Amino acid sequence: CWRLARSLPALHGVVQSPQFPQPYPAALSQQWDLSVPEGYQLQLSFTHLDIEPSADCYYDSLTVLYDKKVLAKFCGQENSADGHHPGNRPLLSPGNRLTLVLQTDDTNPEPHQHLGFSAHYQAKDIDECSAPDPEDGSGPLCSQLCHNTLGSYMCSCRHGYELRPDQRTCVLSCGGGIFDEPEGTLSSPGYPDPSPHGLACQYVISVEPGFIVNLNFTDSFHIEHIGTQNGPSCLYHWLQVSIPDKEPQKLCGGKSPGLMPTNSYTVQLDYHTDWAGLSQGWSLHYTTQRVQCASPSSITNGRVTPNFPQYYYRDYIQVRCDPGYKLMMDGREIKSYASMCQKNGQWHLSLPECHIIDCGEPKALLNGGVTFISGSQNQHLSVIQYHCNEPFYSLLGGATVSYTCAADRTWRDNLDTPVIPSCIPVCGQPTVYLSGFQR
Amino acid sequence: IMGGEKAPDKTIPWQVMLSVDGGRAGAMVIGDRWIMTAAHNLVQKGKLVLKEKLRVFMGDNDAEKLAKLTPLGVASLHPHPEYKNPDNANYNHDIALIKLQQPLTFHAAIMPLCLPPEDTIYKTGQIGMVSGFGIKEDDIIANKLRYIRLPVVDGNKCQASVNSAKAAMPTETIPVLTDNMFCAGVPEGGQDSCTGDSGGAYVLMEDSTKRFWAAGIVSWGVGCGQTGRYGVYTRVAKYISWINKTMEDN
Repeated sequence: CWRLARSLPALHGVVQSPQFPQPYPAALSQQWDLSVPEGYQLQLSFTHLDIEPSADCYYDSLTVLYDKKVLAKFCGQENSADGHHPGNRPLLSPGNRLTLVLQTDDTNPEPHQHLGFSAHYQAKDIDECSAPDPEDGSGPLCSQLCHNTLGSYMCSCRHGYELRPDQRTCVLSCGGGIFDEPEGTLSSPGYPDPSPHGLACQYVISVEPGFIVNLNFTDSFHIEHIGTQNGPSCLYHWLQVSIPDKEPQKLCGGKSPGLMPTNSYTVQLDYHTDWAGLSQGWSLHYTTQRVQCASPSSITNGRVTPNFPQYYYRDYIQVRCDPGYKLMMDGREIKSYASMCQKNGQWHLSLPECHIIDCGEPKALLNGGVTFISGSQNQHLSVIQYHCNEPFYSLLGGATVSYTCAADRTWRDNLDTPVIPSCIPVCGQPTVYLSGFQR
Repeated sequence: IMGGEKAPDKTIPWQVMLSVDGGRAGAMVIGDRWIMTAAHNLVQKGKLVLKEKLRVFMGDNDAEKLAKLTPLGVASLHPHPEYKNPDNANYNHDIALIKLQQPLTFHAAIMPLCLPPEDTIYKTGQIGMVSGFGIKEDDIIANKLRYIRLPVVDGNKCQASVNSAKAAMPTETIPVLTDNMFCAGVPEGGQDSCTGDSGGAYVLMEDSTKRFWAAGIVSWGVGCGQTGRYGVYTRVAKYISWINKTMEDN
């Protein structure tokens, strides 16, 4: 990069008379050859010019030349009556070069001492696309499309044509086009001009699997057809639409097919014209959309998130069960569930089910027991009650006895505690008391 | 038990029968792993008996039936550390705990006794009840559990009774009466606990709850059922801290 930078002309610079801002010497003849890179014009702007004024800048002068042709000759001071001062207006070279020549005579009149000049130059991009053909000036630089770039330009061609080796003109060529962008525009060669004869153009729209292509023909549609009793017959000119696993469809006539869903991620279009007849051509804009998956059915005791009106390729769904229920799939409990809409329009996992949880058998209470109050099979929200084997054991004062099967699958009392109560022995209370009535 | 009666089934469910190296003694249930008795049942001639030689029975009022049962396994013996009675003359701190290997399941025939709050005052004249399989009035060992109701005796009267015994039997070494003991009985004699009852419970009933609590442990006496003599019992309320600590530490 260092060598290249040194070898290329600078994009800008400053040029000044000798000893500026001191007065320039007498009997001087000095030349500056300024240049900027190819593809740019050189623009010169004077920030100061003070050269001894004279008619036609006879004594002292600064001459501006391009290719030995004098563009301007300056002397004098700004607003001075004599001489020719450039003012504030910049000078634009026809090309990327410019030559300045400062010539002074042997004397400088007293008492004023003239300071010379100071100017800066810079490269200015040329819009080659707006310039006429440099060869004969008869036509545009590019025969079809022109793209201006900094310091240069580039020609390109519409679909159906390719650039000739001269990098300027286009030749008809409509084969091998593959369109893999999510959307785009296709048209017959030369559209909206009539299609050339002898065409065999192939267009392949092929996007990522998981997306489907929709063709949308513009209203301006005309492909030569032969009228028959059964409608138009695409005998000599046709546009054939081929979709995998379907019969190819030939289009012709003057009526636009309009919107044509393909339900495929790849479509081939073959445009054929023979050596006679007239087809005005066609144009279409294609778009793509993601493959749609069936909306998941509702989950009993659970819900599917997110809830979209439709689900498309790469959309994810999750299933969450209501509190007290667990995710089950293929007879086994799963911790979580997520399924993605695949490129074939199928969910990668079938939907799970939400089954009610159970807390299992309640812990046995030493010297006590447990009674089921409500619910069944230890399921969520079932209620049990602990009791002690009375009268020999009793619950500690304040102990709770009712437990409910909670969503975390533990039996919990009304204080949300999973600890079961304890049975404390009853002391000093025989079941049979000594009795005596004799006095 | 002298002058008492047979206890109907399930009326004294805390009663435990001990067999220590062939001798019979009493004890009481105080927890599902703990039995309380007199230290002198477990410490003989200054030595702690082997726990393997101690057999623990409970759940029936018939000693012959009890003896046919499989004894409960003993995990450890815990006589009070200050019990020192080499000459059978000092029954101070006559209290011991027995830890069972397996917890008991309580039912109508086996229930624990309550323990009193520490330093509970025993009211003189309050009627308590003592039970056991020991000697009855005809000097015959009782094979059916017997019980008798006896009042708590005033401490001074009891001390006077011991003093009179000392005077009457100058050649005998009468044990000393301490604050860790209390007396129960009647001055006219004939009603008392006796040999074989030691370690059993002297219980009082708490009026408000009608619950029996362990007030005393049958400890010693001068003869049995003699006129002017009383039975001497270990004062359980003095040992609540030791009981709790022993159970917690073990």
